Amino acid sequence: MQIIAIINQKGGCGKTTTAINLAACLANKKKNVLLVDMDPQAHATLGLGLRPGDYSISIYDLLIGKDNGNIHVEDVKINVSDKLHIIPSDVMLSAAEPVLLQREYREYYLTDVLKPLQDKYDFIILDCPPNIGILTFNALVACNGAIIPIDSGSFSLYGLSRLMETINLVNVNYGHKIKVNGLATMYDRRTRMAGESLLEMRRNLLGHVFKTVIRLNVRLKEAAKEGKPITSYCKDCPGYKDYMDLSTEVLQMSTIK
Amino acid sequence: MQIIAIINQKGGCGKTTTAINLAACLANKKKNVLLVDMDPQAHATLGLGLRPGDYSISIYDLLIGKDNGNIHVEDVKINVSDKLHIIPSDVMLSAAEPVLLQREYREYYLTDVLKPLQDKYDFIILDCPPNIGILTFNALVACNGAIIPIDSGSFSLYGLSRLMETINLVNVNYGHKIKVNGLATMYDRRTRMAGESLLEMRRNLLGHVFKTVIRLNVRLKEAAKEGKPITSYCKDCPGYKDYMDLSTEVLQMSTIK
Ligand SMILES: Nc1ncnc2c1ncn2[C@@H]1O[C@H](COP(=O)(O)OP(=O)(O)OP(=O)(O)O)[C@@H](O)[C@H]1O
Ligand SMILES: Nc1ncnc2c1ncn2[C@@H]1O[C@H](COP(=O)(O)OP(=O)(O)OP(=O)(O)O)[C@@H](O)[C@H]1O
Ligand SMILES: [Mg+2]
Ligand SMILES: [Mg+2]
Repeated sequence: MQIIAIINQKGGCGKTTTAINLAACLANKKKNVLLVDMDPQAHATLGLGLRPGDYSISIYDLLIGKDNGNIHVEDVKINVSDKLHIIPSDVMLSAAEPVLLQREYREYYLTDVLKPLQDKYDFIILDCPPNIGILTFNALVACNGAIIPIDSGSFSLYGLSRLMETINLVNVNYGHKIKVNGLATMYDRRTRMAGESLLEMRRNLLGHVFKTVIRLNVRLKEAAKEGKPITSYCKDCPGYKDYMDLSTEVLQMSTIK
Repeated sequence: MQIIAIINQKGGCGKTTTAINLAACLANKKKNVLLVDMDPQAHATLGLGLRPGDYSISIYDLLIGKDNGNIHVEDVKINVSDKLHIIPSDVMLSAAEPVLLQREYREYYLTDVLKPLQDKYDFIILDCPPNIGILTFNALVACNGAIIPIDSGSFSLYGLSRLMETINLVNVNYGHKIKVNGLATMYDRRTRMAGESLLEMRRNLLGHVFKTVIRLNVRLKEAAKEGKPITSYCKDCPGYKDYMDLSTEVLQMSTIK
């Protein structure tokens, strides 16, 4: 099972758009995929058409209720399609942060929740909020791969070295070997900045950058508004092609064939 | 003195771009302006060309050191130009959050720091991080106006009602009357979604939306990369015209002429 965290503390660089559409494209290729929404703003949940009234328990209950063991992933997950399931988020999750910080082994909570799923899913995709707090840290400890979406603005590149430091810290302290790759998002090839920022990203990440580039494509925004992944909104657009290409690259790099 | 908080928990909707360029346009019109960077990622600081080595104390020291009274704004502020000053941020600020949470009257820390500046500045602009934590809450308690940048994606609109609830909470519990206005950012009039989202924003905010719309303009991204506000990067582009128009509207709505 491959667990991939989609992380970047920079806001608005395409984390949720990548989490939803990569998960949907992998499911399209007959992989069993679970999307976990770790953002209290629940945008991955909303982006798949779910509204707060559609579900009564969420990732919050799984994390906080972990110790008394009477809530399981089975009770919380929602089937978006046969192959694509989601563990929804909820604004309550922001109340979980101070609670988790008081607990021992707080960084292992998500790892413990996902452990029983080893043979049930091929991929678990974790959408993270725009900060490196306890929720993102849980995702880093639980994952074995990380994708860092980077838009072509300069602010996205500034935080990269700090993010890489945090990932190295997890690798050293938790005996992990998280495979990290950058992903160029919202790429508008009409602008000079896009090409420059791609070069800078490759340099900062020592070449660990996907060949696939996600182009700026309004269909991706429209799909999110309709509550659908791009695979069921529009198959004849750059957004669909780019995320399908990304899923091909992810499968090539993964041990799961 | 008008204190304006630039807030939206949605990441990447144009908070920092608005904070830097509105501050620079007001300074251009001979107002005395202080920009306060409340984001631990320090993007407003970086976007004005400052690097961590250029300063040794930041907003972190002002907030944490407030009680022993030996650090003043005078010692921390950096003059970007004659009329535009900035209180820089620093990654240490993320360590301030758990410290502030332990203190009594923690939500008043920024208010106390800014109080002595009453006659020194016409405008103080507060750039906030993409969450509603203790730093953004301090900004809300300190401000008398708030600007909510909203890009045309659907995710930006989802969090609006929760943000308005938080602002109302501050108004009721702290006896404030924060004037709130939405600002359409990254507006690409070639897309249908831009127009739709503008209508929805006006509906959600009961008409409290600036007439000025900030168009999508790569010059704004380029300026940030160069570490300059748009006023000193390019005066012949939509980004400059739109932020100058915004500053005109802000002056019209304000008591400061
Ligand atoms: N390739 C793209 N083309 C066009 N629009 C895009 C693309 N990728 C993302 N977007 C839009 O840009 C906005 C930001 O993307 P998204 O919300 O996925 O970023 P995020 O990193 O998850 O943000 P946050 O930091 O708030 O979690 C959204 O409105 C989304 O629809
Ligand atoms: N009107 C615009 N036209 C083109 N690019 C823009 C515009 N406004 C902002 N940008 C770019 O979009 C990206 C996001 O903007 P910005 O960083 O200001 O948002 P933010 O809300 O401050 O993000 P965060 O939530 O991370 O603090 C930046 O790369 C910025 O340069
Ligand atoms: Mg997101
Ligand atoms: Mg910002």
